[in-house]
Amino acid sequence: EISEKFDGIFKRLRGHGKLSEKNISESMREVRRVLLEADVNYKVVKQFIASVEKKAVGQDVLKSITPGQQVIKIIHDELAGLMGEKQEPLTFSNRIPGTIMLVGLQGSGKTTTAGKLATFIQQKGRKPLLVAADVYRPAAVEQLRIVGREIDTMVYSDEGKDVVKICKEAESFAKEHLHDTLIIDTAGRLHVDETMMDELDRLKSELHPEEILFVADGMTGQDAVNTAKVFTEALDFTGVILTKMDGDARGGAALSVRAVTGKPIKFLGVGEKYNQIEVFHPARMASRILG
Amino acid sequence: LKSSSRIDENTLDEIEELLILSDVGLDTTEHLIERLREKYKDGIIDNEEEVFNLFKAILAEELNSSVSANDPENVINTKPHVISVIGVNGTGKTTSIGKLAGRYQQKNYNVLLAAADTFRAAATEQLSIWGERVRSDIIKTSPGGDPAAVAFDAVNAAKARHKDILIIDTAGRLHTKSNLMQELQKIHRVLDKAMPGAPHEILLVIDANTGQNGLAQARTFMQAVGVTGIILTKLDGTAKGGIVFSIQKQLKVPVKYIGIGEKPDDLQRFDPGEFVEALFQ
Ligand SMILES: Nc1nc2c(ncn2[C@@H]2O[C@H](COP(=O)(O)OP(=O)(O)OP(=O)(O)O)[C@@H](O)[C@H]2O)c(=O)[nH]1
Ligand SMILES: Nc1nc2c(ncn2[C@@H]2O[C@H](COP(=O)(O)OP(=O)(O)OP(=O)(O)O)[C@@H](O)[C@H]2O)c(=O)[nH]1
Ligand SMILES: [Mg+2]
Ligand SMILES: [Mg+2]
Repeated sequence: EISEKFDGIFKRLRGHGKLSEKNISESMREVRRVLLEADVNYKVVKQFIASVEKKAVGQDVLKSITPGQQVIKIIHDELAGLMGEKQEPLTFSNRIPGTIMLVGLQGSGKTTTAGKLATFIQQKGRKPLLVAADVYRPAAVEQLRIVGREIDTMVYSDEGKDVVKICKEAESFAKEHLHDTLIIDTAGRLHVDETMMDELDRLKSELHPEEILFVADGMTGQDAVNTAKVFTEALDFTGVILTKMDGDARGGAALSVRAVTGKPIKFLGVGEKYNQIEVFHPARMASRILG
Repeated sequence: LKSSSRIDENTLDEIEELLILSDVGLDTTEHLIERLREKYKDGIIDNEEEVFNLFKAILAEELNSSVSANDPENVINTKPHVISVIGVNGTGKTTSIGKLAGRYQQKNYNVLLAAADTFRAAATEQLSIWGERVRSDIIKTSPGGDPAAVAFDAVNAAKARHKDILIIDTAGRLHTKSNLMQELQKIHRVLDKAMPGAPHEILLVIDANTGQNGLAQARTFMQAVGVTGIILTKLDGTAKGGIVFSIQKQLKVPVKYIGIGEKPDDLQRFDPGEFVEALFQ
């Protein structure tokens, strides 16, 4: 556990002197190991270590805590700061309906998360309409219909295969039936699938969503930076939802995605039920990544 | 005289970065590079290309027990041959089962599917559509039903209908949820009860995007019910799936198939050489 390892490295330094380059770089080797094991991207780890080293070297050793604890605090604060200083909630303009679009790779948890978001904003007094825009996956529309039924939320779907048309019609339906928010569930897709990425681009320009949320699996490893980078370059998404965080994945992908896109992580998915969603806490995530 | 008895450290750094970026993980990467150093000090390598070729051979060798003599597609000793497909949420179990059933049907095996995910919305409907696509019958029950009961009924149906292969689709479950792991153990106990020795194959489905948590998944499923092989999915993306090196090394579980897309033909037998080549692309 990282604090014990650091105390070992720093035990010669108690109470006086400055944090030297030598013992900082020794502890940074340990931090590198911890972050890589937590699935933070290799290049993000390099940059992170470099900036922490700069901050730590030459600092006076404090009397109240061990030098190891002091370095950990620097690391923890740097990590939490990178995650985002505060919570960033959903953005709603005065437009009716407001639109939230969920995007991401196959199996990341979009359809389930659509149900969670609907529940979340329903609790805030809004009246969402779920939109079944995955016309590819077997029984995807049925899946969303069942989700809607479970949480007592209306679902718009039709038999067509034109995703933009479905969403435009959902928009009209929403206005007609006084739904103030559209939550669009899209099909999982690869960032390297040009046709499918183009579909999202068209959806964005036709619907002007207030929120485009990139739904990413919490256990994603090194490739998180590649997918996030392509999705953000294509869509300039507004936030990230990291799912399946009720498991024991350390969630280093959170730091990678944040470092590479600068976008806020807005929510964590913490289970399969529709109330199992949490607003993201930067400091808590930092502790989880550090193990 | 060129004294090349040391590998260029830059080349090794390059290799280390490549492996870590491929989700091989720090410990396993260090182990693999150590193997390279050892092989290297017994001989002389003059250029970078030779180092890479030697290294690819080492990597392929590490995975080679995957191509075991017990290839399930050639050795089917029982009728029905029962395959249980397990793994955490969203990895591609249901889709892989559809593809696998299609492969067996093309080889003239008669396949029965069991929709034992009675929990997730439209899981049964999803498998049913795959069943229609690849012309396999399906045993199912109503939502919220007992997955073990579906498994039991499916074995009996497979016997009664003289099916060659029975494939059980289970619900995605995080390995950290002990009640769900117990549910899986119960499904397997019931399979064994219905047909001693079943399930004959236990395939763990792992998403190639998964990082180091993949090893924890494999270890926990291995401890709970045993795993005979891995299906590594979504290799048509940019993730490399390097976690399989750790899984092979620490748990000796081989990769049997890879998923390379969402269509029926997008399942291939695992080929270590091709997998290693793809790592370096
Ligand atoms: N434990 C857990 N499971 C989750 C969470 N979010 C989603 N899941 C599960 O992950 C699996 C995939 O979820 P889906 O909602 O179907 O994922 P998707 O992104 O819509 O999948 P595609 O449409 O095929 O791309 C399901 O078994 C969900 O129940 C979560 O936060 N925790
Ligand atoms: N690109 C790609 N997508 C895949 C592959 N295998 C599965 N998928 C997709 O991944 C998503 C999830 O697949 P499922 O078969 O529903 O996964 P699952 O493990 O059964 O999910 P749960 O039952 O909810 O745990 C679907 O959108 C599939 O089409 C693959 O090899 N490549
Ligand atoms: Mg979906
Ligand atoms: Mg499934």
